[in-house]
Amino acid sequence: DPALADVQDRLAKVKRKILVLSGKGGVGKSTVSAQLSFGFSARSMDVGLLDVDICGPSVPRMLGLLGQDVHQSSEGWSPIYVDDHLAVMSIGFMLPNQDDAIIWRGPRKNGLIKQFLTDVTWGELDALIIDTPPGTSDEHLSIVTYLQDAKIDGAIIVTTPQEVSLMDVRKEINFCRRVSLPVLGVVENMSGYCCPLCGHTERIFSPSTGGAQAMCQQMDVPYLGSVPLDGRVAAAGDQGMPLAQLQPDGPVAKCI
Amino acid sequence: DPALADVQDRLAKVKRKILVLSGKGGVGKSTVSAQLSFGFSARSMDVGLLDVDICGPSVPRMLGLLGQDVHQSSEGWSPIYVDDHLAVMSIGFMLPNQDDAIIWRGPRKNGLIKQFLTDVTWGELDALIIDTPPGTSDEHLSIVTYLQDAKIDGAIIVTTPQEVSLMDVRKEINFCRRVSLPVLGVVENMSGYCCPLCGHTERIFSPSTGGAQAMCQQMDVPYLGSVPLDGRVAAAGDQGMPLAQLQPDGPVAKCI
Ligand SMILES: Nc1ncnc2c1ncn2[C@@H]1O[C@H](COP(=O)(O)OP(=O)(O)O)[C@@H](O)[C@H]1O
Ligand SMILES: Nc1ncnc2c1ncn2[C@@H]1O[C@H](COP(=O)(O)OP(=O)(O)O)[C@@H](O)[C@H]1O
Ligand SMILES: [Zn+2]
Repeated sequence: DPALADVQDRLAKVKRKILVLSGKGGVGKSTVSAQLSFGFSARSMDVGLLDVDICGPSVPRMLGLLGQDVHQSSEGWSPIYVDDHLAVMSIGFMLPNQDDAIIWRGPRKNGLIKQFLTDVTWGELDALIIDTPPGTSDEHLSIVTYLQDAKIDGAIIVTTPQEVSLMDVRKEINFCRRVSLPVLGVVENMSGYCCPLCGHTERIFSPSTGGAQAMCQQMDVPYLGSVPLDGRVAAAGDQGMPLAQLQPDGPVAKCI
Repeated sequence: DPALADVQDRLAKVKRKILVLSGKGGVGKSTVSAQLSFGFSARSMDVGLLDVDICGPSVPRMLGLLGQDVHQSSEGWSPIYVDDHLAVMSIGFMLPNQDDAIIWRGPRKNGLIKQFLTDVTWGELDALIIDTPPGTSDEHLSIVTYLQDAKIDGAIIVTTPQEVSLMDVRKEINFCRRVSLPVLGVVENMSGYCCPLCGHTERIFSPSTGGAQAMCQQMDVPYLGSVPLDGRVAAAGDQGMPLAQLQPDGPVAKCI
């Protein structure tokens, strides 16, 4: 497929390519992708964030970039910049109306993902973070296929503590193994909730089968740590802000 | 497509067909589907639950049916029974190993969904509830297409209160409009958390743009009510139990 070479050319100056996966929806993939990108940029690293969740693009809102348009030229598609160090691309920037459903089957989704990888002018980056939808289907196979020659450094996998989430995450880890994608590690999100009034901590999403840490040991993948369930994280997502700004010294900003 | 007539025949004795949709992952579609099914069955209604989340089938675990196999005969595929009134079908019953990733592109997923609708021997039902994955893609288009003649009564849409979820849900409501699928109403899940120690209620997933109720008014769809964020719901999911058993008189069991 000549596209593989095109992708390799286009990403030649991107030092690291990292996928953020889960298998389960709503566990915090976009949140981790967004906050990771803010974090890298705050440390003056040049980072790109690519959103391949075609039907449910949350990245524009989470990066505070609503209402932006993608500029297309002979060079290619310009990403949208949050600041000098953070460039973003998502189908969310290409919708005439934000409430319009994106009713596409696999082939059409694959076509756009290919263009994201061959046409976007990312330039020189320390890292390209790729946020994905839940599951192990068209989007995931396309990303892995088109980046075969450009090479993905690995995947960060996000889960919540309960078994209903872990069972999808085990499938995702096995997907990584099937396509020879290294698992950089697993982040457990929404681990415990600390009541702001009385300080009582409750594991609302209970680790009924040992949580992410036990799963990581069983599957022999690195455990990267946990992030508490905290209303400020959800607020940061809705407002499109870096967590560090909302609560610089809080446990959540430190985790991320 | 001759399959439409086959589906119509097969579902001739099913009084109501209800989709449970969202657009956003992890908001509680499977939880609402499972608990709704338990609720109907407890009232001696004959109900079927079909899981078309091919990559992330949570229904077998949430219904307490792990390790069951689908019996195939000349009649068709027998669903798995929880009790006399509740029949269930999911790809989760067809996996040699629960941890295996289901790495299928659209056409293969569509093929299985078609078989679920033409081959499963549901018999006489008061209601067939269909749990779906997030998004508006292959699975959704297939379900709506194959049930064109059999007719879907409508969709229940599940959301959480924050804008990041509502923006996907608005897309899903517009999807329903595009395919002429009536919206029966919207359930807001994980609405508020009540600390078990001091009773303080906190909206962890804050309704930064008014929550589901405001969205329902704007989009002119019925608001069905809210369910609190409660550890017992997550526990019921992991253990495969009806909420009413865990806490018969609690706010959550009443909501559902
Ligand atoms: N640790 C957390 N505490 C509170 N809310 C969170 C946390 N992590 C994520 N969220 C919120 O949960 C919702 C789902 O997260 P999201 O990143 O969209 O998940 P995914 O990308 O896996 O679907 C978002 O509204 C987000 O702001
Ligand atoms: N009201 C609630 N309170 C606490 N946990 C909940 C609630 N509703 C759902 N959950 C849990 O949240 C997780 C996601 O719910 P799920 O039904 O799997 O969502 P979806 O089907 O939309 O992906 C599950 O572990 C479930 O048990
Ligand atoms: Zn408290």
